[in-house]
Amino acid sequence: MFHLESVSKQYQQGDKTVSALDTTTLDIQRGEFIAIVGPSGSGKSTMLTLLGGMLAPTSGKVWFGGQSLYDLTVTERAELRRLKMGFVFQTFNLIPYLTALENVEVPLLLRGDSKQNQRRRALELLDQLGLGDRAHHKPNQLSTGQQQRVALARTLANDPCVILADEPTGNLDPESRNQVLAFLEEFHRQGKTIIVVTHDPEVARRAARTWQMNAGGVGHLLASQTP
Amino acid sequence: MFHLESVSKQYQQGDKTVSALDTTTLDIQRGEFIAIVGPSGSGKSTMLTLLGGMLAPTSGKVWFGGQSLYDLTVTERAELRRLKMGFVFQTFNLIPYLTALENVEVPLLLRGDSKQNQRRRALELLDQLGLGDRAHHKPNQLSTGQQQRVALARTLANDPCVILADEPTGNLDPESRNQVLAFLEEFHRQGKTIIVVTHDPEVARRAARTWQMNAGGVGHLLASQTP
Ligand SMILES: Nc1ncnc2c1ncn2[C@@H]1O[C@H](COP(=O)(O)OP(=O)(O)OP(=O)(O)O)[C@@H](O)[C@H]1O
Ligand SMILES: Nc1ncnc2c1ncn2[C@@H]1O[C@H](COP(=O)(O)OP(=O)(O)OP(=O)(O)O)[C@@H](O)[C@H]1O
Ligand SMILES: [Mg+2]
Ligand SMILES: [Mg+2]
Repeated sequence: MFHLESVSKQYQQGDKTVSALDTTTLDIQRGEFIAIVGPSGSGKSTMLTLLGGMLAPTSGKVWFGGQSLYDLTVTERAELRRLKMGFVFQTFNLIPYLTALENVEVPLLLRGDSKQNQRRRALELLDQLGLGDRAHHKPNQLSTGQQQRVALARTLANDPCVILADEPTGNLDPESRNQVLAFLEEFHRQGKTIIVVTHDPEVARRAARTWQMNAGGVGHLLASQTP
Repeated sequence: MFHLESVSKQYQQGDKTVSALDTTTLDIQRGEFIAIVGPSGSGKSTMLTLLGGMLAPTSGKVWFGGQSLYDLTVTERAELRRLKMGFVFQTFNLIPYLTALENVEVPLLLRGDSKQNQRRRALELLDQLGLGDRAHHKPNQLSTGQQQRVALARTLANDPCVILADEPTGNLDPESRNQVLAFLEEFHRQGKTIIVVTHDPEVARRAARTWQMNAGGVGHLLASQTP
């Protein structure tokens, strides 16, 4: 499904070069559940954003479903993302002037669902994530962990075939985290491809494979694990 | 040091009332290390912000060093915070147009330190938190966990006698988290009062006492623990 072909990312910081992702080649199969782990600053968000079509590599190609993502136009890439990918950002990126419910409805609106279906689907997701009674709160009327779960609900709303989640449980207590994990595992069982960046060994444990990153964006696959 | 006297916080949501903190009475001694734990949305950030003089309660009084915080003027309260408290926000609140180093220097600048001392002190803190080579990056040129550590460094910069930290390790891998915890424990040994909100049982374990919160902001002290 994804093929990273000698992909790397550097930033220029004055006269210094920062290596965010070292030259990387990796295949991610359709329907796989893979975790990306590593220390803070090791390049996990960089790798996920490259995969998600939102950050052009300095070198190499990112293939998704047979297409070279960064050889498409910005519009083509955005359209492909809208149809196929759900991205949970590490800092949520909720729309501040919309309620939790309206935030979750946005992808459904773009999909052209009936207003009634949108509302029903969005409420169902919020409910399953323990936010049923917070549907009409705006982001600044929610706790941080509640905002994180709204971001997840929005990602799942239009049923994307690929879910890319950046630290989806970082602000959650163990119980809420397990709720989110159960969700991701259920989506995985339905055949979706799940790529999760996480610091939590408990989350990584649920994946079939783990890509371990280290300082400078150097990565490798860990020895095979049984989930 | 702190005395919460029948303190509560409610929000009006249309015709509904949301209880963020249930009526709470609690003493926190000078030099204590206390953890506040509980599920997402249970009122932890609310409690910490009330203690930190940044959110007026709906009822009751918050006493700090013998003064009723919310009977002071806004200016008096801000000054007391500046002199005595260090607050690590759950969403960091870094100044986006300043570098990591400049962000950490801000409280030192307000303290009137010499420019040379400011720079030295700030660099030392960043270095101890593993960010020595990121000093000249702006927040958007840092990973999320790196931003979190800059927020911590800024809090510690002017050596406050009370540290209030809201989820200071939520975005950190186990190793970075242990580095931060070692820092907090060192500050505690120097006689500082540490109040940490956390989802991480490993973090709570290091505190002498734990205040457990539940939905609706209802809290109680857990049976005594040995750190
Ligand atoms: N715009 C930029 N300019 C310079 N350096 C950058 C920029 N963006 C990121 N970096 C650096 O690239 C490295 C990788 O960043 P990335 O956000 O991918 O890390 P991460 O593994 O997601 O970290 P965390 O676990 O803290 O979220 C970091 O060391 C960071 O300082
Ligand atoms: N401005 C507001 N209006 C209405 N409700 C609010 C407002 N701010 C917070 N709340 C509600 O108050 C409750 C407590 O919020 P708080 O941020 O203290 O939770 P928390 O324990 O810190 O959660 P987390 O672990 O997710 O950070 C939440 O259920 C939240 O929805
Ligand atoms: Mg990251
Ligand atoms: Mg909180």
